Amino acid sequence: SRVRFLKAFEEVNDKFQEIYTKFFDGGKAGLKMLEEDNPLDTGIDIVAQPKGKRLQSITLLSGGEKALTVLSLIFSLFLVKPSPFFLLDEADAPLDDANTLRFVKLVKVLSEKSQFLLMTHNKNTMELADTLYGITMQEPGVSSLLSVNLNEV
Amino acid sequence: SRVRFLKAFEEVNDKFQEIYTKFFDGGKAGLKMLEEDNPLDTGIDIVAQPKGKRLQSITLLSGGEKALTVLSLIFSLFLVKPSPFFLLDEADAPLDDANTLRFVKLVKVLSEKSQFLLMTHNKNTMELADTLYGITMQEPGVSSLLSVNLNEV
Amino acid sequence: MKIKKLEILGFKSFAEKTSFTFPPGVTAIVGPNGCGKSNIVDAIKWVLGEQGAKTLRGRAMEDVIFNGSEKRKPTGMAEVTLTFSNENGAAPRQYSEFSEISVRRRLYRSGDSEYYINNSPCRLKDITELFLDTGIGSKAYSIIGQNHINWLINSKPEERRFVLEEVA
Amino acid sequence: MKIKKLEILGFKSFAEKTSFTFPPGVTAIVGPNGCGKSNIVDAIKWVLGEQGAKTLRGRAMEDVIFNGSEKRKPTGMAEVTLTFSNENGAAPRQYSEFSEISVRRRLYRSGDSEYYINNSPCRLKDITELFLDTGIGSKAYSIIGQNHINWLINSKPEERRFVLEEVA
Ligand SMILES: Nc1ncnc2c1ncn2[C@@H]1O[C@H](COP(=O)(O)OP(=O)(O)OP(=O)(O)O)[C@@H](O)[C@H]1O
Ligand SMILES: Nc1ncnc2c1ncn2[C@@H]1O[C@H](COP(=O)(O)OP(=O)(O)OP(=O)(O)O)[C@@H](O)[C@H]1O
Ligand SMILES: [Mg+2]
Ligand SMILES: [Mg+2]
Repeated sequence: SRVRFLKAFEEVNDKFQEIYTKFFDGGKAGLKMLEEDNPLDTGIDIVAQPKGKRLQSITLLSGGEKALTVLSLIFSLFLVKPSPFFLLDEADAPLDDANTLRFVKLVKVLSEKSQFLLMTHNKNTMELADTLYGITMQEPGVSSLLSVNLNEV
Repeated sequence: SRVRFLKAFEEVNDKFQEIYTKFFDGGKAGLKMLEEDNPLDTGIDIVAQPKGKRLQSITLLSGGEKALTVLSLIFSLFLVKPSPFFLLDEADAPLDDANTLRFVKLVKVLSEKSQFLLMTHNKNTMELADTLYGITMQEPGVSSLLSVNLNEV
Repeated sequence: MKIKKLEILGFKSFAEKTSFTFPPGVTAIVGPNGCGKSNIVDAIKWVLGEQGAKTLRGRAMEDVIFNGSEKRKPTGMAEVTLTFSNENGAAPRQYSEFSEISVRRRLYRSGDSEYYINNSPCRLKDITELFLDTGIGSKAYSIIGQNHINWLINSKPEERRFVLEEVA
Repeated sequence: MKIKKLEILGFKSFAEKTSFTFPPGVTAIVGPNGCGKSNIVDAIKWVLGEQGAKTLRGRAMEDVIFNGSEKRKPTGMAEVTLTFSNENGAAPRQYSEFSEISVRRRLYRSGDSEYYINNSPCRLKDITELFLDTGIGSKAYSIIGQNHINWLINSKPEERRFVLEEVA
């Protein structure tokens, strides 16, 4: 199990760097074991350095930079061990237009191997979707599904 | 000081109800003292009931409903004791288009008595602003002010 | 295992039975503030075994049962059913001959709760075992709730091991 | 007291001196992710006396000093100056004849920090007293940081008294 953990750590770390540089057009990202000699108990640090910036604590990153860092990490976990579906509730809310487009492009690629359910208010994200479900409260206080045909949007 | 607290409580409570029904086109909102007989130490509960829904704990409200409830309360504090400026960092992020427009309309009205600084990615909010400041990192890692003339947007 | 269908009845704001099928690719779920989008996320977490009322934004688990509206009385039960297709036989041995697997969870106002796999009663433990090693679960890395995107950054280093162990 | 001007130098990503004037009405501050918008909010909270490094997203207060970039070395000092107009004489008595009041805060890498009111050195206590009862302050109800909109809902009932006492 120690060997399996180290293998997973290496693979996720590699993918994390790969996806992160795709999102930020450069920069560096990685995972760090706090106690390298104790892989079965060690805590994990996340390191992220956007392009052109000095390396600093991830707590100093902006709202959008944090969201993209987490999305890069989640997608790298997926590439190592695919999950049958993703459920992301307004994950695009902190992103500016350019980063929303990068996010949706990557989702589109990954959606060939997994189903994506995205709750969103963002028009760029809606345009990308294969299917659109509208939720409404035509009767106040009671939710129902409005089947929306994509051509109508 | 007990009298002053009770007076402020009453005034904020009235304004909160007024502004909340403006935002939600109805519904009820208010403040509750947990210990009415001990105004100087009591905790304060926030009660909010969107139009057409049963009264429930505020924790069950949606992301956008919570944001509008807080904005109603903050603006009602302002009407009782004006603050010279408001600084709202992406407070419009959880709002849908309809609620964003209600939010910006109210901000426009209040901005006659106070300055508003709004960080935003939302085009509806940008259109409302009297002045637009662009922040850029033309030199990577270094922020600078891009003076933007509103007509250029 | 791919998600095929979600059926919600009496769970939070879904008073009437509502069914969703999930076509492949990307499905966007849209609607005004407060219409019930995040309640769908809560329904999926709940049927997969979520035990914390606070994680579902409630104070007690009973808060997930439809609590009434202007015109309707509260209902007595919440029920969510999630159906997966099992074409590639990824499910554990005892379920391998089923082409579809459905899990159901019910909660009554009385506090009684029931779990089902393919319509036969089971325990929560059976549901957790069913999804072991499939990447499906209420705490899976692939479910990110509203305003929760930064949890991996705000969490302690020890808590982050959990996601790596999941993929190991 | 109305805000007239904000000057930032060496604070977070603002390596060069940057000045903002605040016209009346609504000013929208826009720009791509990570460009420095929230750092402006932090600069205003900091000059008004914020003492918690964590509230400014750092681990130690030194994290607010410009830490370098691809082409620049870290600087040795962070400085923020906020200037108010005092036309209606709302400021406390000893400042009532000034038509403008400016507060400045500096932090050096050595850990030394300095406060100024109208260019003369003072203590943090003087700045807090200056703003007493004006509605201005790093914890004022009118400053809402990013992702912080729900703090009033998520806080405990006792913590909410604070905002009511501010207006009482
Ligand atoms: N048990 C319940 N019975 C009836 N209604 C409920 C129940 N629990 C929650 N609700 C209602 O559901 C609504 C919240 O829905 P939800 O959080 O899914 O909205 P949303 O579509 O995600 O909105 P947003 O875009 O603002 O995030 C609230 O108005 C709340 O009152
Ligand atoms: N001391 C410092 N020195 C240099 N750069 C810093 C310092 N502290 C923070 N930064 C940088 O400032 C950037 C964050 O800026 P900020 O949070 O203001 O962005 P933002 O414009 O609000 O973006 P978003 O739209 O994503 O919220 C980070 O990339 C961070 O590395
Ligand atoms: Mg929601
Ligand atoms: Mg920001």
